This record gives sequence, C-alpha cells and structure tokens, in this order.
Amino acid sequence: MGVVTAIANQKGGVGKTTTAVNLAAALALQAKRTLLIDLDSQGSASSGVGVTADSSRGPTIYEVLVNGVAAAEGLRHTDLSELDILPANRDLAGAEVELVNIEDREIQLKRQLEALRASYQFIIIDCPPSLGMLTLNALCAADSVLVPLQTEFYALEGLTGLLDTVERIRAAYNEDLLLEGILLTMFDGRLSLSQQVAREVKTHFGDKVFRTVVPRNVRISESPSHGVPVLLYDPASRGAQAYRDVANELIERVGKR
Amino acid sequence: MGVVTAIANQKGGVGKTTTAVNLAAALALQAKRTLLIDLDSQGSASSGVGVTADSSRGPTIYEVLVNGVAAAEGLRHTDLSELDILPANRDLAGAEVELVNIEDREIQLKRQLEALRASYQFIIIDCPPSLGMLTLNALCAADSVLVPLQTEFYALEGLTGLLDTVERIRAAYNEDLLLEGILLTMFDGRLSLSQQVAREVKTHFGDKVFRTVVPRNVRISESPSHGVPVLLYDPASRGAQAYRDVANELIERVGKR
Ligand SMILES: Nc1ncnc2c1ncn2[C@@H]1O[C@H](COP(=O)(O)OP(=O)(O)OP(=O)(O)O)[C@@H](O)[C@H]1O
Ligand SMILES: Nc1ncnc2c1ncn2[C@@H]1O[C@H](COP(=O)(O)OP(=O)(O)OP(=O)(O)O)[C@@H](O)[C@H]1O
Ligand SMILES: [Mg+2]
Ligand SMILES: [Mg+2]
Repeated sequence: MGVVTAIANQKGGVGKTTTAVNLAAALALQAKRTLLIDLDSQGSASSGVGVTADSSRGPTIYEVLVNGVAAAEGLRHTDLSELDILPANRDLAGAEVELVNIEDREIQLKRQLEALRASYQFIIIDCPPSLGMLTLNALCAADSVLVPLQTEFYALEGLTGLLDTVERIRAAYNEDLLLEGILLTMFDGRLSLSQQVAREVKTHFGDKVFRTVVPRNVRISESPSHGVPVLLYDPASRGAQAYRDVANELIERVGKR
Repeated sequence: MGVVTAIANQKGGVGKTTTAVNLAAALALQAKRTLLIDLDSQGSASSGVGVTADSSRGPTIYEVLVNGVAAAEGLRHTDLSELDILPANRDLAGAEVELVNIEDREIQLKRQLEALRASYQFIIIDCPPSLGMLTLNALCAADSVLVPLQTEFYALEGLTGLLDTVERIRAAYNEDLLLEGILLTMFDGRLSLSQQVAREVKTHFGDKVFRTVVPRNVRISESPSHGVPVLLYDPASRGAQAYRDVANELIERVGKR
C-alpha cells in the first residue's frame, strides 16, 4: 500500500514545489511507482514536470475535489515512466471557498486517494502556501507531512505555528498523521544567517530534521523553465544529488515505521 | 488624503513583506505619515518592525475585520516616529473562512480604512500568498497594487494569472484600482536566469515595471531577525538604498496621477 506524504508549509517560497517535484522524480528514478498531486492553483508542480493542465484535455484536481470526478480520470503521465501526476490549474483557486460549504469538506481528498493507494508506492502532495481548505484536505489524507524550511528568519518564525497546526489536525481529523521531518532548503553555507537558522532548527528538533540539507543551487531554479525536474535537467548537479539523498532518507524513514 | 497601496502576489516568497516593511519605512524616513497594515496571519510585517501582536495588548487586524472593532484602536507605534502599524497574528488564519459568510465580506477593510485615510499620507498593505478573502479585501480597499516579482521562473509563470485577477476585481468591485507597477526583487546579476526573467518582464510590461530593481542582498534577510527594517539595520547597504529608490519612485508615480 502506498505511503501518502504532504509537502506543506504556509510560509511562501520555501521550496515546497521544488521538493515535491524533485523528490517524486527521485523516487520514480529508483523504480518506485510514484504519484505527484498538485494541490496549488499556481500549478507549479504540474509545469515543473512539463504537464500543462488544460481542462480540455481531461479533469484536473479541481474536478476531483469539487465535482467528485474519480481521481483516476485525472491522472497524466510524465517524462518518467514511474511518475504520474494529478495536475492543477487556476480553476483550483475557487476550491478554497467552494469547499467551505460542502459536507465532509476536509476529507474529500482522503476519500479519493483510497482508490489510488494500491497502485502507487509513494503519493506526494504539493500544498499551497496557506493553511486553508486545500492544505487541510492534504493533511487529512496524508500519513505524514514533510516540512521544507528555507534557512531564513521569517521561515523559522512560522515553524512553531505550523507544527501546532499539524498537532491540532492530528487531534481533530487524522490521528495517524506523523511529522515525517523538517527539510532544510536553499542552504548557503557562506551566509551566517543560513548557518544560524540551520543550527537552531537542529538543536530544537533533533532527529526530526532530515540529515540531507538541500543547498542553494541555480540548476534547481533553472529546471522548471525547461519543464523537467533537476534530476533530468542536470543529474550531476549538487541539487539533483541532494534530492536523490532526500528520497533515500524518506525510503529509510518509511521502512523503519 | 492618504494613498492606499496593496503589496500583493499569490506566489509565495517573492518579497511582499520585505517590500511592504521597507517601503513603509523609507516613506516614514522621508517624513511621510505612513501606516503599514499586516494582512498575513504569519505576522511577518509586524515582527519585521519589531511589534509582537499579542492580543492581550490590544486588538489586531483580526478583531477589526471579523468583529468590527474600529481600526484606530488597533494602531501601534514603531521605532519610526512617522510609521504606525495595524498588526496581525495567528488569529487571522481563521478570517479566510469566517469572512466567507459575512455580508459585504469583500469591503470590510475598505470601510475601516475610510476613517484612517485622513491621518496618513501612505497606507501600505502586506498581503498573504493567496487570492482569498484577505487579499480580496486589500484589493477592494486599495487605490493601487504593487506586485513584487522574484526574478525566477515560477514567479514569472504566475504573473499573468495575478494581473487577470486584478482586472477582474477592478471590473467587479473596485473600478479605481490601478496597477502601480511590477517591482523586480532578489535580482542576482550573475545569474542568467535572473537576467532572462528581468528582460522578459521589461519587454512585456514596459513602463509598468519600476525602474528600481531590488538586488539580492543578505542585509535585507538579516534585518527581520533584529526586528527592524533594513533602512535602520544597515542604512548604507545596497538593499536599503534600493528601497529608498522604490519610495521615491512611488512618490513620483502618485504625484503624476
Ligand atoms: N535549493 C534551491 N536552490 C535554488 N533555488 C531554489 C531552490 N529551491 C527552490 N528554489 C527556487 O526558489 C523559488 C521558490 O521555490 P518553490 O516555488 O519551490 O517554493 P514554494 O514553497 O513551493 O513556493 P509557494 O509558497 O509559492 O508554493 C523557486 O523559484 C525555485 O526555483
Ligand atoms: N532582496 C532580497 N535579498 C535577500 N533576501 C531577500 C530579499 N527580499 C526578500 N528576502 C528574503 O527572502 C525571503 C522571502 O521574502 P518575504 O518573506 O518578504 O516574501 P513574501 O512574498 O512576503 O513571502 P510570503 O509569500 O510567505 O508572504 C525572506 O526570508 C526575506 O528575508
Ligand atoms: Mg509551491
Ligand atoms: Mg509575506
């Protein structure tokens, strides 16, 4: 049965999409059947794997969540044989409000994923930068949550709020929800701020912090403009290596459960 | 009468809070009476000017929007004599959902600002990374919207969607809403990606792009950990100079209206 991991942090620009896309790609390159779910109306994860989620070519996550279309009908293939995506486009922006008045609004995604768990070993969900209905759906559907954390002050400041929210969701909706871990991203070893934030997080959260630290690496930020994960754009880059390490660590952490 | 400018972009981490805090500070240092409104439940703008929005010390923007408390009661002073703030804290996270079922939900902020316009020359609103109820309130209350844009691919991809939304809001709710301009942020001249994105934006949007380009500058990202704008933390830095230039350009653009 597939493991569902939500990539979430309400702080914007911390590397959620970059982590979701490249972690999913690294798992697929290790021959793990993987599904990437794009839950952000910006549709960055979709374009990050070269999929334009034009509604004329089939349902997107919006139709699955709000109109009850079966998730299997929205699945698209990617350049990687073991990676599929359930894409998003701007329509999803309406879902935050439309879901508010639907019965069982917070478990729409969970219900849809039950049918898919048997077909994938890993299901990775890219969340938008908020703690609204869409992220709530992801956290109710997930077995664990992986929190990318940019090594900057504002990102660190928002961390305790996020972990409190995860706790509240575990208590109210999803008692099995685990914190998979905190992943330090965009780390620049030359900056004392980066070092300071990394040190503080490791001190407070110990082995909840992934051993792998993703460095700031321009090849990572170039790859989406080519519509491919950095694992394919520049497999020899430090960025690609870091996400291969993240995938290995996730497999190891899941194996120990 | 004060000019109201919303700092908005649904893409996360593009420099909205950094721009709101430092632009407001630069205006205040030019002796312009300025009010900064924090509309993000992360409360980054509040902590960026050293204000901890503990509800026990008075109402925050949450009480103003959802409970109808007069905005004047939530105003706090900052280290700068000409800069006040209407702060936010985590309570605001509930407002996205709570506002949905309130009558005239999109003009709650607009109504509250009418009373304040006479006391300030500039009112700057820091928006969260979404196009939900809070950003809608900001765009309905604003005379203009300033769009910070990180010189990266994902940020560029989301720009047309945002400008479409601004157009829709002008047509449906606020016919006077202007695009103040697009401000390029975190520009790193050594990276071809940065140069490419900057070139593309200038080609498509011409004089809608601020002449000032804010460089990536570590003093900017260090200043919030000291609770002060970069204008006070390191006035001689390239980051502080850039935001003084942004303030001058805003004053010039407003003057030409
Ligand atoms: N390790 C890295 N090195 C260099 N650039 C990076 C790295 N990780 C992410 N980026 C770039 O930083 C920007 C922000 O990353 P990303 O969009 O993945 O964050 P996000 O948390 O998904 O943002 P949002 O909150 O808008 O969803 C992107 O332009 C991305 O290409
Ligand atoms: N010009 C710059 N140079 C260096 N760092 C910057 C610059 N502008 C912003 N930053 C840093 O980048 C990060 C993102 O900026 P900021 O938080 O202002 O973006 P935002 O759009 O407000 O994010 P959110 O979408 O979460 O509200 C912060 O850690 C900030 O300190
Ligand atoms: Mg994202
Ligand atoms: Mg912000």
